[in-house]
Amino acid sequence: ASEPTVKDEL
Amino acid sequence: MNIFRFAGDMTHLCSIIVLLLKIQATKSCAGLSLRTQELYAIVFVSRYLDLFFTFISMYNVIMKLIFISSSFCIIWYMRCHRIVAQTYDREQDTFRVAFLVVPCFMLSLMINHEFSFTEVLWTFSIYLEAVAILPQLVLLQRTFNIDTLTSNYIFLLGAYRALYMLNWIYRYFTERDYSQWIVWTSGTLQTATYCDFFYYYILSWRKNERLSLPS
Repeated sequence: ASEPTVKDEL
Repeated sequence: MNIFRFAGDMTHLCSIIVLLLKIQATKSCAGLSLRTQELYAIVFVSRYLDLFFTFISMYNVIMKLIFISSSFCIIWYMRCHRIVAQTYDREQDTFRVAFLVVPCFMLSLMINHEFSFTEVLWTFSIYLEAVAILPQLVLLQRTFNIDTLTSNYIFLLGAYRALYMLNWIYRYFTERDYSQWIVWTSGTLQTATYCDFFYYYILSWRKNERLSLPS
């Protein structure tokens, strides 16, 4: 749950 | 943005354009699952809620708006268009979408990066996208009705998933701290579902071929 979420993908 | 990611987005866009062109040119949505299209609309709306909260780039904003509006456009054609709506295989397209939506939502409540409204909805959209094609797969198995444009649509969707996987591999090796296990796991499952889809497509295509042989 600590991993950064990458939201730049569609 | 790397070439795989951009090519993936473009094939995704092309798949939607092909679908809309097919509907407009043939005035028919025969062989298409409305339930799959509605699941995609849910996927896009729940994932792109961040349009209101975070700005990534103009490219992202425009693409998100295109995906949301085009999915609703397809649904409008299949449900409301005077001629197109009559060609919808209502009796065959009976997949219970609750069996997909409810488990995906439960899973997103349990496995997520952060227990917040937008994060849970985003995770839900990732899970749901992985299985959204299933009603279409079932419809295809039932009707064996697949034309060239529908097969192009499926091919482009599969290509989009494959290119996204290449994009993840590329980013993993070129970017520091790039890791997204939820997206990778669901994405791999989703791409595997398309392999299944292709298998059934070839099967039905062969069947049609044999059936059309002159006796």
